[in-house]
Amino acid sequence: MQKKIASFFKSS
Amino acid sequence: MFEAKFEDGGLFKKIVEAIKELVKNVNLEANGTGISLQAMDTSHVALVALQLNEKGFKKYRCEKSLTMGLSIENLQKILKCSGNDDQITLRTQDEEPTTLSFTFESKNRISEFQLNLMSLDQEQLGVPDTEYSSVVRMPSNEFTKICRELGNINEAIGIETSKEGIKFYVKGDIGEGQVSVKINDTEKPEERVECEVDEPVNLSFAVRYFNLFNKASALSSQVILSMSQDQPLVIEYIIEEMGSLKLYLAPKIND
Repeated sequence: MQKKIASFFKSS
Repeated sequence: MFEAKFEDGGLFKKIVEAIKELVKNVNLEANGTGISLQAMDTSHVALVALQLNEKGFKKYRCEKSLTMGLSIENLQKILKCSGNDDQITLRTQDEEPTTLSFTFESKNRISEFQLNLMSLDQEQLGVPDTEYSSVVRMPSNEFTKICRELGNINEAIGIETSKEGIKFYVKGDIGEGQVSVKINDTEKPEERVECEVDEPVNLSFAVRYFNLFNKASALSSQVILSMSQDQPLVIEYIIEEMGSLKLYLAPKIND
C-alpha cells in the first residue's frame, strides 16, 4: 500500500 | 527588492526541467540566505525540495523575505525563451510582488520577461533532520538506467542495502530481476559507489517517481540515496557551489 508523504512529515 | 543572477542560466532551466513533471504550482521563497522551494507532487506521495544558497549566485540581493507563487508550466514557457548559455536574472521591486521579472543575457542579445505570480496557500511540511541508517552515493546515470530498465518489469522497485552495496529488485507478472551495484573506490569521483550502512534496509517504492525525477541527473554526475526502514527515501542531487535538489518519496508498505 502506497503511503502519503504527509504521514511522515508534520505540516509546519 | 529581490535580485538573483544565475551565472549559468542553463542550471536553472535543468532544475525546472527536473521538477516540472512532479509539481504544478510552487511557492518560491527568497530570503537573505538564498532561494528555496518545497512542494508535494499532485498525489502527495513525494515532496520536492530545492535549496539554492545566495553565495552560488553571480549577484544576489533580498532585503525582505518574499514568497512568489508560480506555475511551473508557465515558468517553463518563459524559460524556453532563453538560451542554455544565457545568464538569467530573477528580479522583483515590490514587497508583495504580483510579477517576477526575468532577464536573459547572452553575448549578442538581452531579453526581458515578466511572469504573473499567483497566491498559493500551500501547506509547508516540516522535514526533520534525520540520521539515515543507509546512505548510498552512486553515479546518477547508473541509477537512472536501473530505474528505467527495472521499471519496465514492474511498477514497484525494491531497494535492499548491505555492507557490500545496494541491490535493486523487481518481482512482476512477467517475471523478476535484480541488479546489485558493488562498492568501488575508483579515483574517478563521478564513477564512485559508496555505501554507509549502519542498519540495512529493504524498502519498496513506486518507480515512476524515480523516472520522473531522474531528469535531475543532468545537474550532477552523482546521486545520494538516503534511507531508513519504513521512512521516506531521499534522492539528493548536489548542485555544485549552489545547493541541492531533493526528492522525498514515501515507501510502499506491504499490508
